[in-house]
Amino acid sequence: DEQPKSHDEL
Amino acid sequence: MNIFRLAGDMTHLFSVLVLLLKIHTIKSCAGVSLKTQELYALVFAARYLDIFTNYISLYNTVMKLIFLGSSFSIVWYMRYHKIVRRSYDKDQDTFRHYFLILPCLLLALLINEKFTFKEVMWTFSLYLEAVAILPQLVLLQRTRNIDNLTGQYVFLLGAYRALYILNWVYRYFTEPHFVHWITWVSGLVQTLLYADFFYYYFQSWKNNQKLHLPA
Repeated sequence: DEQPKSHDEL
Repeated sequence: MNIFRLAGDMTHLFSVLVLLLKIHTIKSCAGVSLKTQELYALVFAARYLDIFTNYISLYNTVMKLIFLGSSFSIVWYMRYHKIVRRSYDKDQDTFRHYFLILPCLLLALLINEKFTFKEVMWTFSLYLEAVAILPQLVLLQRTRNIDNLTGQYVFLLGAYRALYILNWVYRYFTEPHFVHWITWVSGLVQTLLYADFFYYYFQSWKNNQKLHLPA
């Protein structure tokens, strides 16, 4: 499942 | 990646390095709250569950490993290192941080972006991080002597989230439908908790005095 963009942050 | 987020990550990295340096070199954790450190270790454990399954970038993975490694080693030092643990002020570090964990978990189960295990744990880590500094701020109020390194540690920890807020504003205006209320609200609450600390920190810096918080 495509990881929502917001989880590209630490 | 934008300058605010990079500055935020570097400030956050610097805060944990300042703390590790203090504990490792002078073998003392005076004025540091073990409860806050344990909460942060839990925050990173809950947030970085997908560190090996969801590769984003080398930078992202390396930073996650650093944050996980540093937070757990700080907890290890304060709990088990025979010299460091002696300087831990457990009579003063009495904030019942377990009372923070459960409400954050319940809230994450109620308010989240997607009701999956990973997403709930990620949301839990956001809520927990927002309040993780409380035991440390309470301890600072109690211990009169706030040494420079501990003061700098708390300041940097607060500054990193403030920079992240600028990052969210920037991303909101530059990326279509980049909207994450949960992240924004918990990040704002987290930064506001530092407000009075920032005020006294700035006052002490301006008057070139030792930092002390009113009882």
